[in-house]
Amino acid sequence: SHLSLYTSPSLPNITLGLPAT
Amino acid sequence: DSLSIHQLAAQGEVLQVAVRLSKDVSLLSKQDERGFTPLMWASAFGEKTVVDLLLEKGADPKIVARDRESALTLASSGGYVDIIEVLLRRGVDVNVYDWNGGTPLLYAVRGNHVKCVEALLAKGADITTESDSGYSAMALAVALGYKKIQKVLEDHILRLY
Repeated sequence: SHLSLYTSPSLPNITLGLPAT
Repeated sequence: DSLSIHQLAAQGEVLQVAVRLSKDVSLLSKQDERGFTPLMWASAFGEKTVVDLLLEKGADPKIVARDRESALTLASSGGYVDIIEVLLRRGVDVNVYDWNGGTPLLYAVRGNHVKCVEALLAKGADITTESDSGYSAMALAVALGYKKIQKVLEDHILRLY
């Protein structure tokens, strides 16, 4: 049977795309 | 049928997870190359039934991965409030932080997960913690324009003072 693999969990960059404070 | 315990946990294969554990209970705390346990994979993919089974069999929810990711932060980022609540009932640190300065609350805000923000605040999430880049939960909600989250945070602050 075809094994579908989930990609490893990852956490997003919380402030991606936001201006530096 | 050679999926790893981590893949089975992520894919919600609760029976196969149970079978693997019955043959080798040490798989409960098996960390992959980044330090992620089966509980973290199940939490990241919202597999509540598998989370319940792993905890019942004795998985340690307090283990953190190499960059200090935790089952709670992964569930918070994914917006899985039911998993957040079962982990908090197991006494995990609601304010666990990782090397990005991320906390469960900040990940829940980033994901615009209102119910998760409420559940974390109800269990004492620190609203003042800032990410490495200096964003508090409120500053993040405002910057992202998440009005509902902003309201939940404001109401919480009013209740505190």
